[in-house]
Amino acid sequence: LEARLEQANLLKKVVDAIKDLVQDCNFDCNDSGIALQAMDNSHVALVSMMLKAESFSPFRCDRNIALGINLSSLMKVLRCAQNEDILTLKADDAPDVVNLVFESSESDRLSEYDIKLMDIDQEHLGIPETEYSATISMPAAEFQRICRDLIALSESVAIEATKEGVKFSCSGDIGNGAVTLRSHTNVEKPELNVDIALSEPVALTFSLKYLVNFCKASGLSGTVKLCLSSEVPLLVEYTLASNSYLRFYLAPKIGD
Amino acid sequence: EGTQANITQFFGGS
Repeated sequence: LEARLEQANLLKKVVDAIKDLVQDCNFDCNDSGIALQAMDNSHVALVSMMLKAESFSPFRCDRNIALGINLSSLMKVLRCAQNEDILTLKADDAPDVVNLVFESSESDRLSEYDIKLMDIDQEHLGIPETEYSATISMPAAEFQRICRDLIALSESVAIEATKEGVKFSCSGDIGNGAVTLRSHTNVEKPELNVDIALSEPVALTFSLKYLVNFCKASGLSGTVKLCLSSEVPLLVEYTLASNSYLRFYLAPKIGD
Repeated sequence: EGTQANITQFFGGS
């Protein structure tokens, strides 16, 4: 494997966003790119990352390899990179280590680190293609704010999408709270658009602590996409350049 | 508030 990223910052932000949710992960490398899939310890949330080969320049992976990496170790090393550094990941065919090289585009500094790999026996889940009842695109910062505000009141949020809009509501010991967003197009600031595509109304309840955790990815993309269907996990997607993505799935709370 | 479901109830092994 040899994969060169123009900005180390991308990998730094991705790992920073998921490191509190999942600890030891396989980075599955093949000629289409670098993928990661991992559940949190409680098996309530699933992280699915895909960094497509096109996100790297150049990208070369001659043989499929799984790099088992502890994310807190990876984060320690990534913190040694300047955000603007060029990052090259390298690994042999049957690697014991992954090699990270940081190059400054402005100076002649070149830093090199190896991280020891681990054998991780990780269950790989098949995620079915789903036609979601509701797909909501909204500013990532807005979603983060709603989750942070509501967790002050309650552990859970009900997300209800209807043709009127999408309503995030919660109730807790001190009282209730709700935020409703309607479809909204801002010609001058399209990054503030809220788009709700609905095939049928849907209402589901989710644990807010996971959603707040997912929102650590807000710095990766201006927009977040929420996809909901009855009785299936919520998909929270941050789209990255070159069709790469960071997706989180969250199992709903069911009952009553 | 309902019971927290598990991801593996929805996504099978592959």
